[in-house]
Amino acid sequence: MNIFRLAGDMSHLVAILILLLKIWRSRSCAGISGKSQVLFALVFTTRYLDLFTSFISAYNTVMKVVFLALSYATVYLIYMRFRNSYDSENDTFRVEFLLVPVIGLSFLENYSFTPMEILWTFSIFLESVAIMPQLFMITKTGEAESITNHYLFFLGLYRALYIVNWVWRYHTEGFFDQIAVVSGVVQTIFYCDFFYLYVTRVLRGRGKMSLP
Amino acid sequence: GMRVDDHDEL
Repeated sequence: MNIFRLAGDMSHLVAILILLLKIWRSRSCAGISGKSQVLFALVFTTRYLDLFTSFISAYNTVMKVVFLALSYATVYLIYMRFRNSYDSENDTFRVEFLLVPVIGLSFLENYSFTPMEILWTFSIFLESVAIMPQLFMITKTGEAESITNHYLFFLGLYRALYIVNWVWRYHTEGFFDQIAVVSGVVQTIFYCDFFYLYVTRVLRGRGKMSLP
Repeated sequence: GMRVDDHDEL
């Protein structure tokens, strides 16, 4: 554990909480892609199966359980509790275009050809593209509420901090997780355009922003 | 190298 990794995990947690509290307080999930949230729940489910097989640390176990619970709570709020506000007409990204290549790749490129490792790899690859339905939705509707932008900012910050963490771990421990690093870098690139718009528009007080 | 049974990151 290093400070970058911890800060990355905390950014991730803050992002998830921002989204959950936004939906809860406004009693609405307008502008939120339910598809992205289902994909993130799937990411956590397939990655954290090792909760049953290996103990790493109390921190690790607690965070996994918290991420799982929060992601399922978010999906519940969108599709059950506040489903009347769910904007399904604009949440039209074809998820199978992500799932098919990701499933295929996780069978081809993994650390060992076992169900647990293939599912772990699947979760890493899926996480790198899971935000695409949300970004697609923003592009389609032309704008996002500032709170949605804060959510995306902390999600992107989490990814950026994880890269710093990997550089740190490579130099201090010789640790290098090729699958996580390559897909992590790809994932972070998706946020670059968004980061630029966030800094130039949202932080300069316009509140809302639209993607070109 | 890394052990495949030890994914310690979240």
